[in-house]
Amino acid sequence: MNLFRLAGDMSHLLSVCVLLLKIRATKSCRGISLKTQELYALVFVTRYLDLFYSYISLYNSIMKVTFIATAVSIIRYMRFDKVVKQTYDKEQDTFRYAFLVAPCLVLALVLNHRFTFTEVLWTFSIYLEAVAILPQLVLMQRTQNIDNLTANYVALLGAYRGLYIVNWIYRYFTEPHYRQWLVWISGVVQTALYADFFYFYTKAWKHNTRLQLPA
Amino acid sequence: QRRQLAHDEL
Repeated sequence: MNLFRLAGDMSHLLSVCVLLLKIRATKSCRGISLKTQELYALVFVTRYLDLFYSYISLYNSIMKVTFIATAVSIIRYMRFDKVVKQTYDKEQDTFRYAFLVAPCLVLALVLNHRFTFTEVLWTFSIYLEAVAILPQLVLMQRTQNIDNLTANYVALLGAYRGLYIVNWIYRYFTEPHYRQWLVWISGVVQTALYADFFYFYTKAWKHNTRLQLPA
Repeated sequence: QRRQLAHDEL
């Protein structure tokens, strides 16, 4: 494993920590899209099915279990915690699951490396992860005051994707058989979705103002 | 082999 990949994973892990910190410490999930969180849970569950039949490393297994467990925990807070669930912007979080899930499923059935149950689900998770952030970005555009923890959460997720791209470039040159077009294209699409966010994020940071995305 | 490579990331 190279340094970029490790930094990407750590950034991903940190983003989850920041989100859990926000929810637990402030007892609020304001500005967080439950749709995005549930899509991520679906991404992890469909991708990490291989926990049952293939072992890569202890690191991989622990990370996989951690991502599934934290995703479930976040959803539990947002849906069932008496205090937290009242802070959920349900009326604003209107993105339709079907708009994202259906095209990804169709694409995974058509475009995959191998037509097997687990491989199609794995490919589906790659496509779905690319667009799962959309409900969160839409919600943030609608939210007037985006708090720092929410902004940092999304920034860390974006950093994770960016670092993975650097990791792919590195692996492309260091590992002769490393060719992953399907993963790369989805990853670039996913990272591009953050471009707009990062523009306003750095601008707010430079001027020391609160982040606000134009509608 | 190719499959294994694709699946070793998170």
